[in-house]
Amino acid sequence: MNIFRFAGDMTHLISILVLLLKIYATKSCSGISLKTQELYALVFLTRYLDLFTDFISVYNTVMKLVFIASSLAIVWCMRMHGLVKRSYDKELDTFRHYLLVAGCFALAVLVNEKFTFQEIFWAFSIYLEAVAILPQLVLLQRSGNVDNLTGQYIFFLGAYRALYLLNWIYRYFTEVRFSRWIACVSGIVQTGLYADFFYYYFLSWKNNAKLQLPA
Amino acid sequence: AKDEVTKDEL
Repeated sequence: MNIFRFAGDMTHLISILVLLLKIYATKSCSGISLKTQELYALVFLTRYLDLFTDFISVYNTVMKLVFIASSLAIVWCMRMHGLVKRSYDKELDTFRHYLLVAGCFALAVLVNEKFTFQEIFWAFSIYLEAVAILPQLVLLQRSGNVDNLTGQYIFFLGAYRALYLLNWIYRYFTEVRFSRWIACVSGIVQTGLYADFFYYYFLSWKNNAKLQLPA
Repeated sequence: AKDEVTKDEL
């Protein structure tokens, strides 16, 4: 375990908790894509199938449970919580995310590290995580609403990606047999999509800031 | 035992 990876896991967890607390505190999820949050929950559920078969460390097991629980908590909040679900932009969050699920699964069946049930679902979760931000990106472009996408959420999401890239570079130079090319290539695509998302976030934030200037 | 590096990253 190197510092980049640990910090990456922490910032990833914080980004999820910041979003969950923001939704729960303001009892509003306007501007948040439920489809992206559902894809994230699916990413964790399909990536941690080895939760009960392979024990790597207490840290690994605890973090997997926390990621699954917190991502499901956000989906539950947006689907079930009376007040929150009323503020959901149902008519704007229309990205056909099942196409992303189908595409990533097809790719995972073709490109994986080993043609086994667990490895195919692991590759699927890696590909899905890379594109999961798309419904949120489209929603942000349509609504321009950043009320619930706090700057902290964006910052921690970006930090998570940057730290994981540093982690892979670090492991490439320090470990003899480090080959995670599926995760690395997919991670670079994901970081590119996040950069695009941040760009639209900045535009919306700047635009909103202008709107709120005293007339 | 699985000799390859297990998926130790989250």
